[in-house]
Amino acid sequence: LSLQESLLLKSLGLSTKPSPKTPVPVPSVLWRIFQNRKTSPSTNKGLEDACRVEEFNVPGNIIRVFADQGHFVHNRQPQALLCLQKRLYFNLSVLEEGEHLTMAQLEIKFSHNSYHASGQGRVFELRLYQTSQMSLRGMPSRESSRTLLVEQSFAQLHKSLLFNLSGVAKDWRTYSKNLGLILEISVDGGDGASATGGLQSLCASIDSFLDTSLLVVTLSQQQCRASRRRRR
Amino acid sequence: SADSPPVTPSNLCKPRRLYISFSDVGWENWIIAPQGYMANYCLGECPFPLTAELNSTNHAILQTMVHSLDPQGTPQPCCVPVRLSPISILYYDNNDNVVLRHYEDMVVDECGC
Repeated sequence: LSLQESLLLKSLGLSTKPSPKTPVPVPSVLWRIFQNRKTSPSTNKGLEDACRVEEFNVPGNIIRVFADQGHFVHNRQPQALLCLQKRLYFNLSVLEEGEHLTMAQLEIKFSHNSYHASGQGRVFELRLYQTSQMSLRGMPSRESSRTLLVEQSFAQLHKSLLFNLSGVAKDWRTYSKNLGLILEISVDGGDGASATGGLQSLCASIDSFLDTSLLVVTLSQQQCRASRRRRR
Repeated sequence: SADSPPVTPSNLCKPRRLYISFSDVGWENWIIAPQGYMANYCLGECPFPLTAELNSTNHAILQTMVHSLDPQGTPQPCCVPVRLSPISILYYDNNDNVVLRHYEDMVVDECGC
């Protein structure tokens, strides 16, 4: 790198010039925020606070969307009513030391809305666990090595579900112990599931489960503090 | 673009057009958007007497006066940015994550003495 280039990268808070290998599509939430900022009227451009994410009302000047790097857990003995069990893992090690995490939001995306008759309103149960100990690959994790974070039922009517995991993500960073999460989705036992046509057909509509991602907002104390001091 | 400074020939202190193209510096494979942006810069004289539109500080008014009396001993005040805007950059990091990053004070909107 030429000296100028490395100094410019440094001023942008980057230690090296990134070299992406398999560029992924830009998440729509980031593109929307980028477009909002770009098209905001020039009259209040100077007034915008680049160190605050208005869309989530949190301090921050860096927003990342991490793709899930986990894998499905295939149980040798299928558990009653369980449609899927997946390990979720988001590699937050790319966050730089001077970045303060201010928000983390998990999105579970389904490939389509279930407004058509077959899936309308079927009720599922979702449980999200924080893993505190690793279990062997493909083996279900033991109860004692995980903490229940979320347990809720939902009717699969929407494209995605959002969960605030700011506390969990801050723990990952503070104790640098990120062992991921376990996601379980099962049929709600209440609606007489066992009486109708078998687990597979009940889980059929949940098969539209597409993917999970974690949106993380951080505040670069180096960039946001220095500029504030200068302005004052 | 709509927010670029007016192009009126003048040697007074004011913003000058400067477009930064990321592809010119070979960054197009990791910066997703924008492809470049109008950064502008300040250039021009701060002559005595300083007029209101030159966004001058009281000290600059004083300095122009002294400069007019003793041009060799005291220089003119500087022409510097007095209002700047942020920009946002979408890019891929080394782990192929998409990052949206906001940077303060990257566009010169107004200059002053």
